[in-house]
Amino acid sequence: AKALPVPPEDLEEKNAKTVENYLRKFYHLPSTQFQSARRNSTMVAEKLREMQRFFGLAETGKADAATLEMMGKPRCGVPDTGD
Amino acid sequence: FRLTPGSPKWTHTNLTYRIINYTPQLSKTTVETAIEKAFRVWSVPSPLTFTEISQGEADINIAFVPREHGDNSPFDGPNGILAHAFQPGQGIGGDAHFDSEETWTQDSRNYNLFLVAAHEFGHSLGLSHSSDPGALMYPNYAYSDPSTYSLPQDDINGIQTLYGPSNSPIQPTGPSTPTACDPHLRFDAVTTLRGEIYFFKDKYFWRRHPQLREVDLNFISLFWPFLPNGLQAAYEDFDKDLVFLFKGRQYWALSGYDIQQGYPRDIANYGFPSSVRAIDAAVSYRGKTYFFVNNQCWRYDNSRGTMDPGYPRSISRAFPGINCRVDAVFLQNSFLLFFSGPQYFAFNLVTHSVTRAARSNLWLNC
Repeated sequence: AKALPVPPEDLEEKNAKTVENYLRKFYHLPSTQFQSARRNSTMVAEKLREMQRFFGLAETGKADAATLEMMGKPRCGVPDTGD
Repeated sequence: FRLTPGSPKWTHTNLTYRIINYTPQLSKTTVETAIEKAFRVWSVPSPLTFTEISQGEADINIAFVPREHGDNSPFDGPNGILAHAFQPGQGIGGDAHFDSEETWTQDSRNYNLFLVAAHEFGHSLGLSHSSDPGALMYPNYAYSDPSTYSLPQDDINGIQTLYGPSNSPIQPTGPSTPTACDPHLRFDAVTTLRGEIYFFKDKYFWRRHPQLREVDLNFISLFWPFLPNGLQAAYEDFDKDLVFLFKGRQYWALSGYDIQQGYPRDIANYGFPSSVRAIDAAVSYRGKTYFFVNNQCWRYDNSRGTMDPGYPRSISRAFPGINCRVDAVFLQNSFLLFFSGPQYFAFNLVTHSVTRAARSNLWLNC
């Protein structure tokens, strides 16, 4: 079978990458280099809430299904906030 | 609407643009027409004018480029990021880039060049992204029929904040996005669809999940590009697992999200006389479909395929307590939920009486 189920851990990692990539492109999430994991997750949650507020989603600060669905939609490349 | 931080804008209103290259998927003429139409979206409500030049430095350069193309904002191949543009200014300022690996079309297939270009030119003129889901400057792509497209009010407000009103004596206005908690909200049509409830309004619909009770707003065109805006009635035929949608004398059939072939058809097929120009609301229940037109109710026998004798009759006679014109109606359990203006009435099919009345937008979690 071509469509092999994705193990949950990979899916979570894949989702995390999608979220960081999206927030970096459109919400100026700083690069995670030289930052502690703790600080990074705080920053990601903060930017996620900003993105969820913009799109009128529930401000969970988590990569929930509605947020991931929104991130998957085709869109303009200009950031949603800032310069 | 939002302005780009610092409110950069052009200091002159007679702007020039130049199409640097083309996409092989559309003819040159089609590209030029789409770009010209996209600029006209902004020139109509503002004092701006746009003139195409074929040589020299234009205010706004337009190019189709792939992946990394020298501006530190690489494209990503098909889907994902479709295009981007730069705020007003010299050099690259104002320029609009389109991902050459996208499929560019002039119809409802992804992605309509006119719609994406009109959005990007908003950035070229100094607008940022709007959080209004109906605005042209909303970041996500949403198809809308170009032949009937008019710039939404949110975007008109934005461009006029930057450049002032149009020079024409009559100021153009545009459609506003309905808000769920608007106390005056009236629905165009309501129907169930395999357990979900669809509330139609203008070119949008709210979709309510039966258990999660989450409500999300969508463009009709995003799901059914061929359906018109402003539907007037809708009902689900549970036996045939079909949803029927009405506007004027035309009706369409959906199986799930798929539009059925051979539609639209004329409501003469139900036995309506030519004097009936439109349907206000419809609901199907136990093999009968009830149609509401002005203050009358028609009843159609789904299996016989004809209208029942003794109809039409007044709505208040068929459904005591429903003494008003009906905007929309749907069936839930043993209740018919009638919507009229900002109110709904719950009609108990067992007691044959109205047992509850409340605000319509309670259904949208307001």
